[in-house]
Amino acid sequence: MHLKKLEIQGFKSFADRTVLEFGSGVAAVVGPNGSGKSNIADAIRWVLGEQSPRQLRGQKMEDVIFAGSESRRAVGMAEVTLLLDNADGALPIEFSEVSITRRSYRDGENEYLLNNVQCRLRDITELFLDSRVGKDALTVIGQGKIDEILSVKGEERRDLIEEVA
Amino acid sequence: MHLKKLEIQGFKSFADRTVLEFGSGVAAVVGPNGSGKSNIADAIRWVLGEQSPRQLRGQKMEDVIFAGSESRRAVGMAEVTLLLDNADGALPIEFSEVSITRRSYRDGENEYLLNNVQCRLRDITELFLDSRVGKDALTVIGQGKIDEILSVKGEERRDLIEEVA
Amino acid sequence: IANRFRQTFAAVQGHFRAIFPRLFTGGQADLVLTDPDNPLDSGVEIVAQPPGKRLTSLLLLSGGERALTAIALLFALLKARPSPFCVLDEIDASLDDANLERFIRFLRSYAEETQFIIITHQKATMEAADSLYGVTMQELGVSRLVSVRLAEAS
Amino acid sequence: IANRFRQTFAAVQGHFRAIFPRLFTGGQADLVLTDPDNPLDSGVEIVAQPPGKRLTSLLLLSGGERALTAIALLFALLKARPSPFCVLDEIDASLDDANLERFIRFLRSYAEETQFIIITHQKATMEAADSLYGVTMQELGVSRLVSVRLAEAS
Ligand SMILES: Nc1ncnc2c1ncn2[C@@H]1O[C@H](COP(=O)(O)OP(=O)(O)OP(=O)(O)O)[C@@H](O)[C@H]1O
Ligand SMILES: Nc1ncnc2c1ncn2[C@@H]1O[C@H](COP(=O)(O)OP(=O)(O)OP(=O)(O)O)[C@@H](O)[C@H]1O
Ligand SMILES: [Mg+2]
Ligand SMILES: [Mg+2]
Repeated sequence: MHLKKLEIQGFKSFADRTVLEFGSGVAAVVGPNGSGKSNIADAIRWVLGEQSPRQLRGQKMEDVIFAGSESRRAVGMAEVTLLLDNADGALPIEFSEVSITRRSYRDGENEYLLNNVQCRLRDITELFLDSRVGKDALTVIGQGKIDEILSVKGEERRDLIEEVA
Repeated sequence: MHLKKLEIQGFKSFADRTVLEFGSGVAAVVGPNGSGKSNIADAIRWVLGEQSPRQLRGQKMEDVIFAGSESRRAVGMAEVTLLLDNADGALPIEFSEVSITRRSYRDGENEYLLNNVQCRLRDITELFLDSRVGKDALTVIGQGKIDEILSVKGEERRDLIEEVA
Repeated sequence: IANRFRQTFAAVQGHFRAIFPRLFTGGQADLVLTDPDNPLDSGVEIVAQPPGKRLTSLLLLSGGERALTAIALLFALLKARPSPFCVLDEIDASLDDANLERFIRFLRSYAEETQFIIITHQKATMEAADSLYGVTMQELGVSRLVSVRLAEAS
Repeated sequence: IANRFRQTFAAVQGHFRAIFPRLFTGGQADLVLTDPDNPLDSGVEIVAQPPGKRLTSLLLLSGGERALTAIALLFALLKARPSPFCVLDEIDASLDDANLERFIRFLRSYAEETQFIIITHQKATMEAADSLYGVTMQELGVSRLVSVRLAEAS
């Protein structure tokens, strides 16, 4: 399994539909301070089911929806889609390509889609259960967070190893 | 008032007597990871009277005394001296040069000297009272600590401004 | 006491309002007393709005924007009451090249009143310094000073 | 369950012991169960000793040594159970040039099993990547992708 594409629209500073296509190996994301790099990391954590606003550097879940800028009005919906190559069958599903989508509206409503078919968050978390990908595993290490592996209590570190088990 | 010289011996990784002479303007301290740069910042905070081991990245005050290395044995005393130019009379004392020294022994004993004459910590803190230099003022901003100005509570930020008042 | 605080607060606030847009090339920032009637008990909130962006909470700022905002406040405090010397440990670590240049220009302009000792891995900061001190552990575990020529530092 | 944990712990511990000295060019590190009899309730402590130094608490390590120790643990976890992809946000920020080179070499060697997306301001990391994605806010407040040629990125 690997990442093929990430589509972001209305999520944080990505007002317009933005598509990142990924190949294998190392992809570097670069750009000036405040341009939206960490927001891409947040988008991946979010589409994988993140429920805590603080993990997304916000105070409420609504903070992920594009709030407007000098030249643009706020939008009503944030949407992120992750397209994964599943040719190796790592995900327990019949498809060779798997897309997961999350949408969130200002009224707090969330929609999840699996290959464009509406589903529940549970269906997505179960899909990734054995794959070692997910919002809690080491899939996304946020800015400044690498030091946390050293500063958390011993029990939390055990949890990290248990995830891997 | 400005810094003329810093002498460090037996403090943290500075086993041998080390002297830094400063001119005016901007002095950059450079070197590989773990070479002892932040230990210099700690030495300045310590000689100005810092009493909290945690502010010096240690667990107990004894952690500031050179603990030995593969090729050296531990030493019994840490000593730091700060030489200040007081030609402008910023410090309320008759001398045009003022040196403050702090020594610490493994039994927890601390000695403070003002122009090579033993004194109390209080004498040093009182000397700096109106000078805006000291362990609590903005004299030393530790590694990773610049973000704290933003993340502390509003009352703590008020304290920062009060100190400046 | 309360009056002195009000005066100092007003001075720091004024400098912060002026320095922030110069560091960010635009935008605006402010310091607000949460309880203006009781200045000695009040909290001080920071409001920061980078250029072209909506006003949002400090939490949503990026790593570099937070560092630059904190640097603006540091310079505002130094402007209100200059400090004879100041030690800064890698405060330039998260800045991109453009923000680093602006920070360095500010540092140079403040260096007439305040003596700075800045620990850094950024080459641009090293080049802007008046003097350079190299620290090394040629003997493992033991720190020592060495003289540094710019070409090899970083 | 307890057996699975013990096996995984032993694997991660073995990898951590092997990776740390390669990243630090010497020294040693270990993972220790604080309560080996009850693995599922036990804490996991990290012991790290850079080359030539006395064994001390993690607190006394420098900023760069802490980052490199955490990176060693991250790679040990990835080695024990490779993850299909991993997003790293400026984990190279506090590394000096020599440690950065070693980190990059490790990243490259792990990139066969794991796809990495790494956010960075370090030129050496950009040069080592297989592909480069530029993010910009030409329209203030609105992020957009741009194609990047290496000479202008940072
Ligand atoms: N809901 C939102 N609507 C509009 N803009 C937002 C929203 N949430 C965050 N932002 C903006 O995104 C910007 C931060 O982006 P991000 O943290 O991704 O920057 P970055 O590229 O990682 O920068 P750095 O290099 O400094 O870490 C902030 O300026 C913030 O105002
Ligand atoms: N009491 C002590 N005795 C001997 N060595 C010590 C003592 N206290 C700290 N050290 C050593 O000092 C080193 C850390 O130095 P310091 O934090 O100054 O590095 P640095 O140059 O700031 O590095 P970086 O660029 O990574 O921030 C550690 O390796 C630690 O073991
Ligand atoms: Mg960022
Ligand atoms: Mg340091």
